[in-house]
Amino acid sequence: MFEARLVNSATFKKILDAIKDLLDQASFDCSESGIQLQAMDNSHVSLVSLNLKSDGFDKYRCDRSLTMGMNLASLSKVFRCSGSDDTVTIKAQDDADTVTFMFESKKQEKISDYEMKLMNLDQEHLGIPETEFSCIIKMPSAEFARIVRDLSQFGESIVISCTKEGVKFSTQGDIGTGNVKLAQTNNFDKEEESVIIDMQEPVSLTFACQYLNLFTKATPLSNQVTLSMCDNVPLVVEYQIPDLGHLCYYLAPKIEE
Amino acid sequence: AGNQTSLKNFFKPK
Repeated sequence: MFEARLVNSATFKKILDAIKDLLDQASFDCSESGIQLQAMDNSHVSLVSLNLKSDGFDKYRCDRSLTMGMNLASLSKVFRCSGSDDTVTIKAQDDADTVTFMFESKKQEKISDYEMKLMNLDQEHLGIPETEFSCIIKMPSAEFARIVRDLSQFGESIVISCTKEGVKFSTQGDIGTGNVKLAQTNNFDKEEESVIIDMQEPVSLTFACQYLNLFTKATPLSNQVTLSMCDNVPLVVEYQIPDLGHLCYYLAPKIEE
Repeated sequence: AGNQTSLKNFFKPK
């Protein structure tokens, strides 16, 4: 028997919004420790890694580990039926081929449930090597989304260059070039608004705008985003989900032609 | 600008 209850169903909806444009379908691996999802997009350029810890849920029970393969467009339809203040309870029997989502309104005057068919997905888990990153940049998530959106108008790629002075985002296209430089802030009172750079060595890498834009769909989940970079290694874009876990995206770099 | 690499060049199946 698997049962997970989240008072704030809106959080799950935000997680879904953050992954459904990258992935058509994905397996949710449920165990005693929580729910995990790891999946690559169809082009094998990016990878989504979601980790929700069991004690972040208001109720969590998982007697036997189970993998629930879901079509994310279908799952989105289910969550479109939930109210923003609803509580969600996710339930599945051991070896079941369906999962049930129950939504309860705050005062419990409305209760709805949706049963969805599960899928058998050929899932391939990738080993992600431990990396000592050259640069770790922590910045407001809304600022990152804004920069990616702005620069995407001009080119297909963004070069992210990090030195100890700051981080520079650059693009070039047919109409010209664009650069955004962010300096490290000294505003330690407001951590949420800070740009903090932890640099061992300067690094400069090129990434596809298309994917960076899809990653920023996670912006509503967290005020801050962390970008971890190292030469010749995929970029890690990490959003902490307060009290529940984290959502990480990995993006393979572009290399010189 | 640049050629897109595959994630499979970096991460191997478990």
